[in-house]
Amino acid sequence: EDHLTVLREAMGVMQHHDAITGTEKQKVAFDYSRILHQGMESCSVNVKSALNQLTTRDTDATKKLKFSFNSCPRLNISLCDVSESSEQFIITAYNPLAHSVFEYIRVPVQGDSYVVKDYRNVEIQHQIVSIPDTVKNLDFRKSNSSNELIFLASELPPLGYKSFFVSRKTNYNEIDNNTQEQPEMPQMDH
Amino acid sequence: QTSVSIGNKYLNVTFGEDGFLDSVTTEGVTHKLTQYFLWYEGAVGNNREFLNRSSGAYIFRPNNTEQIISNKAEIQVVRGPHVEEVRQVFNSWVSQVIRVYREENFIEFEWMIGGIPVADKIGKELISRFYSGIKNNGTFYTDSNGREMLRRVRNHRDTWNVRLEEKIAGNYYPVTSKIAIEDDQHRFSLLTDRAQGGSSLFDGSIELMVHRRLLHDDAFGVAEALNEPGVDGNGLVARGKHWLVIGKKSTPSPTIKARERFLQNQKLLPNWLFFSDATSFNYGDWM
Repeated sequence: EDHLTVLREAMGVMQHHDAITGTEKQKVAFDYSRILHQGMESCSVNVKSALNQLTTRDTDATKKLKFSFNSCPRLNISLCDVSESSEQFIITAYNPLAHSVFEYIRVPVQGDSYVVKDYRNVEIQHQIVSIPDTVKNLDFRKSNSSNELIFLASELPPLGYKSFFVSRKTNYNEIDNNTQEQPEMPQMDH
Repeated sequence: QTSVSIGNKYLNVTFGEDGFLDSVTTEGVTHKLTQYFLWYEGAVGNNREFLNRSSGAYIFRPNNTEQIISNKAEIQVVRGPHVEEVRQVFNSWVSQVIRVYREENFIEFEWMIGGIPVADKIGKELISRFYSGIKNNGTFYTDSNGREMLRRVRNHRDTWNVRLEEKIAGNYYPVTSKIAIEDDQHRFSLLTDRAQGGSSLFDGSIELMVHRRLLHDDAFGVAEALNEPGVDGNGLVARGKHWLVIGKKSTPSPTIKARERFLQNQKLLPNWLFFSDATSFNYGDWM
């Protein structure tokens, strides 16, 4: 409750029109950012705890698997510490809507050869695109990533989640014989 | 030197030799559709006079001049199995990526503006303006506080006779998440990722304000010019998205309005993405 209240109080402060419209003094704008960031960080403790209960079964094999579930608030400038620096990482997408959705997930990466798998050991087709020079050259964007990895997260269940395992290929000829082929894309009418 | 197109099974988007958006083909109909970035010069007024205040944080008051950012866009085309995109660079501080995803029935515009240069001592308010062939007769629709779409009529107020002194600002309305125009047959809407100001100043056009940097206070209380420094002191850089939906009004379910609504849901209540480092265990354990 204490963690949640930090964000509740921040949201209370953000009800003021200055917090939304840009009619505040610059130093106040910085302070709003600070308050909101602290609220989000505080709540992330609850989110990690909840997701760890949802995603792991209490068996001997999974007891040791506790995930960090980091957010990447700077994805809008193609920055994410985990996806850029890890040789393998997991992306978990939680769908807050009451109907199934699909989404093209787009994350910055350093390499140009990856394998994306879902929870059924099915390899997901992906695409690597370079980050536009105009973004790469932003002075304040400190990053070594030069590409973005794109794949389709299909059929994310209502009020549920799906996770994807992403690993960087070290050898272009590496073939995983256990991997199944991606099934035909289902018709995705809403 | 040649025109370029990107697309999927729903849409084909064409760009002219100048690098600008030229047309969109969908449902067997080709819509002439162009898009430009322009800027209005912020008015510099005398704040002692109520009707002659400067453009500032509280009020948008252009001095009735508009300038196009660039007459030509340098473009780069990226194609792949999931997304096709055209990257436009207009100058050193305005660029955009236009995307069509394989399974999506909309066009994504990811714009990046800033830091807006002000060495010429001119405050600038930047807009993204689209021109289409839709005959909307001065009527357009904006949402209000995200609750409902309200009908707006250019140079008109529903409850009194109005004669606008400021033809641009007087026709701007808040756009919380959507602005749209339509005629008997077709509808064209833009969805935003944040609240912005918008209007339809000409028949067939929609414009949204994407960034502004002003050098004078408007004397409504903040006592500062809207001149955000950004990280490096050269002005704030803004990056955001618009999603464009265009098509026939009379289509079998889902209708174009229903498509807009689903898209709004997905964009405004997006999936939460979480990232976990997995270097300490293998895929088998995780599976």
